[in-house]
Amino acid sequence: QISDKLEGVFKKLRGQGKLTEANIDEALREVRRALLEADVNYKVARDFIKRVKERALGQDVLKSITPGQQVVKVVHDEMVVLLGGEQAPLDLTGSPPLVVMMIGLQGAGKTTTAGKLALQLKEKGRTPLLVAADVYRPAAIDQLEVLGESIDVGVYRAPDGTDPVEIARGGLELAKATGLDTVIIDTAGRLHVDDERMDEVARIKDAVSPREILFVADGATGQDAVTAASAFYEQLVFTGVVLTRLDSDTRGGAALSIREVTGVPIKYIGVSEKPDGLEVFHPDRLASRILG
Amino acid sequence: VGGKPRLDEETLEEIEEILIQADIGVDTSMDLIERLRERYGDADHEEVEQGVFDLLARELGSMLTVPTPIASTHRPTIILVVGVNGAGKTTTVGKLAKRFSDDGKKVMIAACDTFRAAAIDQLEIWAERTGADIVRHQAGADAASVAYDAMEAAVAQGIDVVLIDTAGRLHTKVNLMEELKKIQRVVARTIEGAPHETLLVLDATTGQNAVEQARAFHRDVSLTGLVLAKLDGTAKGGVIVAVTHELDVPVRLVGLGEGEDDLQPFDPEHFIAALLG
Ligand SMILES: Nc1nc2c(ncn2[C@@H]2O[C@H](COP(=O)(O)OP(=O)(O)OP(=O)(O)O)[C@@H](O)[C@H]2O)c(=O)[nH]1
Ligand SMILES: Nc1nc2c(ncn2[C@@H]2O[C@H](COP(=O)(O)OP(=O)(O)OP(=O)(O)O)[C@@H](O)[C@H]2O)c(=O)[nH]1
Ligand SMILES: [Mg+2]
Ligand SMILES: [Mg+2]
Repeated sequence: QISDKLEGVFKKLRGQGKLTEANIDEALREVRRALLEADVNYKVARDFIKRVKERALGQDVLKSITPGQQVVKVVHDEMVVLLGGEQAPLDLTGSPPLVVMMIGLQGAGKTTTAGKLALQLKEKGRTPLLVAADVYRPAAIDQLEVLGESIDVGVYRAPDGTDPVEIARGGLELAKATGLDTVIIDTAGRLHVDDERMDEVARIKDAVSPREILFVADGATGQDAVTAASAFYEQLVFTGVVLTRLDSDTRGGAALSIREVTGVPIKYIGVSEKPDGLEVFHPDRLASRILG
Repeated sequence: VGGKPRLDEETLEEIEEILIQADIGVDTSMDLIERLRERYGDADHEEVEQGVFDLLARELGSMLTVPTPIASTHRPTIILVVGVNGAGKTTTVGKLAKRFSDDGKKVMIAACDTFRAAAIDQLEIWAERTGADIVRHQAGADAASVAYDAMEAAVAQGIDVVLIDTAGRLHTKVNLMEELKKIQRVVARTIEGAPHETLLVLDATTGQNAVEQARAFHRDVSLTGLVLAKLDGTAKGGVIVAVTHELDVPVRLVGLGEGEDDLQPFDPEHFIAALLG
């Protein structure tokens, strides 16, 4: 427990008389260690600790009778601010059909999240259409169809060999023609260092002008979260982040890294494999989890 | 590293940054830094320059178990593939099927992911691509029953290697880990010494949670090897240093892409060189 650790640090320092800035540094080293163990990116953790130190000193922590608790409070509050303060909803403004595009690395949880999102939107009274634009992964289209079937949402697919950009266009056209108001495009997992694949997804964006582009990432991602997120952001300027598999015991520091480096809000978290396993993101809950 | 007459704190910080950003983890990084400080704290410039890299490479190397090839002398050799959701298990099974087929082995795939949408379809495509047989039931069937049928069929048909694909599961889900233990028990009862290999597939982009994943899977189904998938990305996969050091389970293979030939034996030297950049 980070608060216990810090109390321990300050107890030890108390005996030396008045607290000094160096004492705060020692406490913050414990915090930094906790952040790194939680997979927060190295540079993000360093910059974050600098800001926390300024705030802590500004708040007269040195004069407090419970400096450990106070430092934890500053850290927690600063983290909540960084993670986005309050919840950021999906942007559904504009005339229908609106397009939502899922992007991310291989295995992040895009297809499953597309299904979860479709179910949520349907329960809110919208009429979603799932679009199967992953032409590479074996049975990816079947996977989306099975999901669509299980939640009674239509899935648009095109014959083998159709270009993903054409599939996206076709899905949008079908939605327009049949009066469906939301198009959710599932794309193939791809590496940010695969220029051809990154170019493909940029072309899909140009073709259908999504209202929301959701970067889907595994909640257990380590230091690489920053590299991948920045590269995807540079290419696509995504508008929201979904962190999946947070039903595991991973601390989720990737959330802080991705948010800090791209400035994009985390909109949802995945908390189970089932179609109802999508929750709106709560910054304070994740902050407590990262701090352990 | 360098330009200074000794291994100063600034240089040690730079090294710490490299190690942490490679997902080596705080404890392991601090251990390595401490060893460097002891060994080179007062050394002169030239000795430090070359020494630091060599020492790090040597220390990292000593924490990695020497990989041995996958057991394939039993007939049939049973290989159980496990791991959390999305790690790369099914694709690794496909690649292994190709590898063994290329070696002239008769391969069978057991479709024991009976849960996830189109998991069996995905595996059927891999079986077709690689010329492997496949044993499958309908979606929702009992995974252990599929395993049992595959074992019987493998013996009856003179199969050389059986690759068992299992559903992704979080190590924190007790009921799912129990299901996995049951699959392993059924396999063990049906074929002497099986499974001959139990491979945990780890996604190279995973952070420190990979240590917990490996601990939990090792405790529940006794791993014989790791597969580090998606190493063709930018993630360094440094978390396997702590995993192999703690559990003494070797990394046997690395996944370097989505194609059937994108699987290679783990090369510790190459891995360490890439990690240290
Ligand atoms: N426990 C849990 N599992 C999840 C969650 N989201 C997705 N999964 C599982 O993670 C695995 C990968 O999910 P997919 O939706 O296939 O991932 P993807 O990004 O579409 O994968 P690619 O298309 O291959 O890039 C599947 O086994 C899903 O059931 C979640 O929030 N919790
Ligand atoms: N770039 C790259 N992608 C990989 C590699 N291994 C697997 N993938 C991709 O990762 C995604 C997930 O792979 P799967 O084989 O479906 O993973 P899984 O562990 O079987 O997933 P679940 O069964 O849902 O738990 C797919 O898009 C694969 O093509 C690899 O070594 N490199
Ligand atoms: Mg997918
Ligand atoms: Mg699979």
